[in-house]
Amino acid sequence: LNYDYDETNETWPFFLLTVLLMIIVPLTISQIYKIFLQKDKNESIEDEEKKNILSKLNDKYTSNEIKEFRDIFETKKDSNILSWKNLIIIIGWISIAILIQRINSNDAIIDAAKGIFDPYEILGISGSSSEREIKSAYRKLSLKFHPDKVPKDLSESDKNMMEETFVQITKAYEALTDETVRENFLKYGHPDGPQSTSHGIALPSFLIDSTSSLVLVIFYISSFVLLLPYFVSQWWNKTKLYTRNNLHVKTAGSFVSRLVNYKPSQIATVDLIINWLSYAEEFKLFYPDLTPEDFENLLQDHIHNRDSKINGKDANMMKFRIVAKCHTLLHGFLEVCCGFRNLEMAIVCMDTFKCIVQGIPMSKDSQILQLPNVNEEIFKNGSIDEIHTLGKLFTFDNEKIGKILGIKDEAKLSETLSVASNIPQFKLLRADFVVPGEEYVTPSSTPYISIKVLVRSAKQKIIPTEKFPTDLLKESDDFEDLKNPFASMEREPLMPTSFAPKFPTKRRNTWCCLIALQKDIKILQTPYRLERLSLSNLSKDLDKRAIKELGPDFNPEDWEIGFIKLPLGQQAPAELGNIYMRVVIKSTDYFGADLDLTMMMQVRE
Amino acid sequence: NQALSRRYQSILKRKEICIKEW
Amino acid sequence: TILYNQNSKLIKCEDSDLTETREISINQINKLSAAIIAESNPNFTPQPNDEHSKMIKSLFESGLAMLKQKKMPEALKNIALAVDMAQRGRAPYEAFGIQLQEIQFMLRHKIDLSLITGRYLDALQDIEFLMNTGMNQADVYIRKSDALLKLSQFDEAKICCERGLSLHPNETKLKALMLEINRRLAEYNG
Repeated sequence: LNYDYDETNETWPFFLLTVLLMIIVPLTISQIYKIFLQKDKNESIEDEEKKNILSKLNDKYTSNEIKEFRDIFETKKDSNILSWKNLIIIIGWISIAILIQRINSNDAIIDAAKGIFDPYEILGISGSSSEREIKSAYRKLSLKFHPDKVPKDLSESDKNMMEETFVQITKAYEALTDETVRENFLKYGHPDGPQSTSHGIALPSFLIDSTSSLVLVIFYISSFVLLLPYFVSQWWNKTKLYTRNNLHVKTAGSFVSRLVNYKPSQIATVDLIINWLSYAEEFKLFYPDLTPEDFENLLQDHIHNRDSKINGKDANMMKFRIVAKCHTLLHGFLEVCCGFRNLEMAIVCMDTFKCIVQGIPMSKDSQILQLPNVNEEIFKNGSIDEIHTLGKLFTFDNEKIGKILGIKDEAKLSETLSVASNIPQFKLLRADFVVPGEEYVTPSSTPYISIKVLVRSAKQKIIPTEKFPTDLLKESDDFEDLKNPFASMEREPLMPTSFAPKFPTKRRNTWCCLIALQKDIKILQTPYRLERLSLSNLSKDLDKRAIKELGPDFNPEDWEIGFIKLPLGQQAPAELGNIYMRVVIKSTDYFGADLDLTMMMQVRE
Repeated sequence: NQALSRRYQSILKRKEICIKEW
Repeated sequence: TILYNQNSKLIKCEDSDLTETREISINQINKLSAAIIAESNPNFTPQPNDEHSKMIKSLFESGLAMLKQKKMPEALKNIALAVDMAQRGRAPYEAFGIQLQEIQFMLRHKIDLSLITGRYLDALQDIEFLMNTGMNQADVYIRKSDALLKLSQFDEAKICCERGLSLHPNETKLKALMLEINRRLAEYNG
């Protein structure tokens, strides 16, 4: 009925120690793990960057202004040695050491520990001794300590001590062997039955002394009334204000309202999307003094390669920040388009993405103008027949290409050609609807889309599908792959850093895959982001293979076939028949790296 | 009728955009 | 707030409250009320006005006559005029079904003439208009793919042809067009 506080400082150190260990030990383990793992990860990323030619060229062609911008705005990786977490860990371990020392020097605790009955210790044997060992230990000790065996010339106190020890030994032996005693020992920790126990509160009494109790009350009040609501409101605002895609709620609302009011007679253009982007709440939060018109001008300046000035002052840093944010905004906008099932708008959104990443306007020459060192005037006024695509460009020899693009410098031409030949393009080999384990698509089954492509360079000639034997294009029969067909996509390497010197941050190319029904050209589901694909066909002995292919030396095994698997959000219909779907795969970073195909789903019994 | 008429009127604007884009 | 002008019998909205959708609605209401007020016959029925129909028909037929005489550009001009008149001249409350059919019929001829006289962009716009009104027949897709091909928009032509084929899988003309489009695309991509 009466709970006492811990006057003798016996219990509260253990309580505090437990709490500290619970926090500090996992924290320490995670920090150590992170430090070592991060080192490995950083090393592998750096290695990869060094090997990839587009990353190197990207660095080379990035302007100093952008590099300055990155230095200012990119969050530095937290120095692994000096950080708040490490400080807390160090303080924590020091506190633990102090506590342990206090416990060891506290007599009351040691006394209490002495009172603990440990039969194994009394008998001098290990905790896992067998019965025979227990019996033999008992016999040996009882011979030594039995009152009858004790030497007669000992003092009274010594005799009492020996007797006590003998009693302890007997109790210990019985605790381990005799049934009832053993039961007592197990239940109450002592063979004699329940010992006196006391219940108390494991908090030091100085906490409730008059002065410190005031401090404690203040602490409670401030944490519950001030700190707790503050942290909860911060967290709540953050979650409430931003959607799943990290888009500000107001921005998402503005996109939705634009699409709701969108007139179908209006043609969607990149300029329209840029106009819509300029009303994003994120921009307002960055620069509350600027208007949407200013933001639109900044974006258009970026696309048309102009220097930005606002009120006469240099606005290039602002422009970079705005442009960098467009990545999140455009992905968010793409999701909204898919929510409205508007394929045309989604396609224009992806085109806008490319324009912003490469910093060039949308035109029929975008594939060529995305390359570095191109002299736009010479190219556009060229007299050679229509060249708008990278593929067409590579039908000419290098010298001719230099003339077409207006590049006189040999080194620059070679770099431009490197970029052009490393932009990944797709050649469609096969596209099917696959139900794992089945030969056909049956009614109400769950198929997925499996597309086999050849990831190739514009420099390489097109290899017709017939050159590849069908077993290279077959679905894997492996049981693991049947259980989870999409796991194989996770094993593909991440896309390398893109060549996008005008974009303020380093980025990787992704492909957004849209699936629509041909019947009503409406998008079926949210876009699938393809971030991993092997580009080995581009880098492995590019020139050698460019000669070998299509000739008698052609070996299909030299080429890696890319498998793109897209999950379908809905089941096949219950009726038999044919359904046509259009799959649009658009790159976020490069012009000319897209794929657009129509597939037929044959629903059969 | 009004919707049809609006769609018809937008043809000129659409033509301009096509010319610019293509 | 919406303001009503007693004399002109039109409604207006404060500039500050004016949004694009409101503007469209207000213009629509004004046009409709002006048309009804202008109608002198108190017992008007939503049948198409005979006078209008006669004018439109005569224009259209003169166009067809010129077509027979192989005078393509003039034929096109007349039919375009007929279409324009059908759009602007008719009162908005006349029966929609009849107006739509009339326009669709005339437009088909206009499109063919545009294609023949090489006005591919005009033809494309009219074809897209037709498609917006729900016409999904194979020959609409054939004409659109053809127009896009002639405008050198190969990617768009391929998309259109694929859609046409998915709706009309056995249409031979579309299949032939598809081959042609693929050939031109291959050339375009080197």
